Amino acid sequence: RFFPNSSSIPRSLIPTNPDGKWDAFKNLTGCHAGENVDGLANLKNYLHYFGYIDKNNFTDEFDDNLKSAIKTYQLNYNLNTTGELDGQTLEQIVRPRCGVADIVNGTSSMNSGKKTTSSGIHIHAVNH
Amino acid sequence: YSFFPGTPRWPAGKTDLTYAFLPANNLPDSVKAVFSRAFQKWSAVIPLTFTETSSYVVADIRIGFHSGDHNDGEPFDGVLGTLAHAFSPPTGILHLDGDENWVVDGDVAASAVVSAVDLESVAVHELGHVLGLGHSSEREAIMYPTISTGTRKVDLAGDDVDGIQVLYGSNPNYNGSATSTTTTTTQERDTSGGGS
Repeated sequence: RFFPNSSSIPRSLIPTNPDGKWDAFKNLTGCHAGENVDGLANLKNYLHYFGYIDKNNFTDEFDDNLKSAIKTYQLNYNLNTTGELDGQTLEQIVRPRCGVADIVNGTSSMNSGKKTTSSGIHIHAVNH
Repeated sequence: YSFFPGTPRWPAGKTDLTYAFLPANNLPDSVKAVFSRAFQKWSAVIPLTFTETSSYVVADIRIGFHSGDHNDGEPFDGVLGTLAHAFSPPTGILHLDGDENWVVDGDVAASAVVSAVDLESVAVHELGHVLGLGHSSEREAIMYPTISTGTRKVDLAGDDVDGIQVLYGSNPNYNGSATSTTTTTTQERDTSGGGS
């Protein structure tokens, strides 16, 4: 499907949900640890696919593994590391993206893989 | 910038890489030209050259558009979602999702169509993987993992240049001016509050 410009894309090929297949994740906004919410298992699959969470029997429970994975994701994308599914995090998650994992074989040199200070605090650089 | 585990790169003696397109795709010249421009972004900053060849089987870098499951263990998912993927060097494989609405001529920002994806932006990113770069946490970098629809980002940022030059050194003709240009429309659902 190649088009010289975006206005030449036929209406029939334009999806009704603007964020595509991950649009449903937006329903998880506000979820936090301890909750059990429909759709969290799918989110765990997403995070597994991109290297943030180990393969497991994914359930809809917001467990510690999911919280840790979300924190790592937030760190990599320079978001507030709350471990919660806030709107900003989900807006980032549903964006179209490259299929290459952010964390390969458990290691990453994105923000979450950077060296820490002697106090164990991540050095967080903000690009201006 | 980041690298794949083990920091794989193309062998030091192999500086002239060839690339080819999957013959079954029958790509028009306009699409091939997009990749030519994308290769030039990288060759401008490192001492590697990229030349198209008609022999897909023996090319160092093989580019193909595929839909759904295409037998590499990484099935595509239709419109939006995952757009493309590539493998670390020296594998030389670059796959793009054939179901996307790829905009070829660079005016992706001119329309309100939310599913339009700028092909050159994605091509430059994936070639970064082909050369050995992983993802970057810097939003301005080409190697940032996500791209909003209606966005065109084709120029290497300083972070991209720094990373790729760690792997291959600098092109002697590189003048050190990496600029990052991103063009967006209102379709970029940016949560920064700054609008587009």
